[in-house]
Amino acid sequence: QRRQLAHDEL
Amino acid sequence: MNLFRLAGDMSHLLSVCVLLLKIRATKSCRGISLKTQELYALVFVTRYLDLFYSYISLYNSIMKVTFIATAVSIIRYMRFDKVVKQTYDKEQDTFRYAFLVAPCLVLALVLNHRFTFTEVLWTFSIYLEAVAILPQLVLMQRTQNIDNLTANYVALLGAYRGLYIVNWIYRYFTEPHYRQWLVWISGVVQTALYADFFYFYTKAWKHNTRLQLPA
Repeated sequence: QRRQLAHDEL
Repeated sequence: MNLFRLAGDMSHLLSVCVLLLKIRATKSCRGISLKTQELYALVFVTRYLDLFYSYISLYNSIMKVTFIATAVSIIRYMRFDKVVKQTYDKEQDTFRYAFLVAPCLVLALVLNHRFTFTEVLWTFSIYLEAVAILPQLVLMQRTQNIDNLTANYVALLGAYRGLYIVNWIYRYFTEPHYRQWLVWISGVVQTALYADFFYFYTKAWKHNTRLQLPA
């Protein structure tokens, strides 16, 4: 979940 | 996605458009650092590997592909276009890749959220993006007459970073699990690098003179 948050920006 | 993030992305996209416009319309890449452009290409390629294994949104995917494609296109112009490559200030653009790439790689190996191949590369791209503008800033200090398109290109890149910070602050307060120390610190460092540039950029704009950075 945390990982997904970090990776949703460009 | 919040408005700050969208504005940041648009500013980033616009900066690339301005650079491509400069290269295509004036057939010149004078004042543009190939080193910075190649570092950005490396940043995009290492960060957007997730295109192959995770899907976030159509918007994200299109933007990622766009940034990779435009970075490659800019490098192609600067390296291989018969006319454009003659305008490249090769002798002035002397920054060493290794000085930036090596420390970022070491830092990514030591300081990351998870020790996996893709995660380390992603972290590396975050660190590298923070410092990739340095060759461009050094080149501009050496260039006497910085043209408007080049100045605006760098200003838009700086605006993109600034807007991302506002986006992080916004997300920090609106999303309970949003904690990204590693990304935030790199982002603040990156934005700070532009502070000096913006000081002279606004000064030149106010006095309606050409931008010139003191050596």
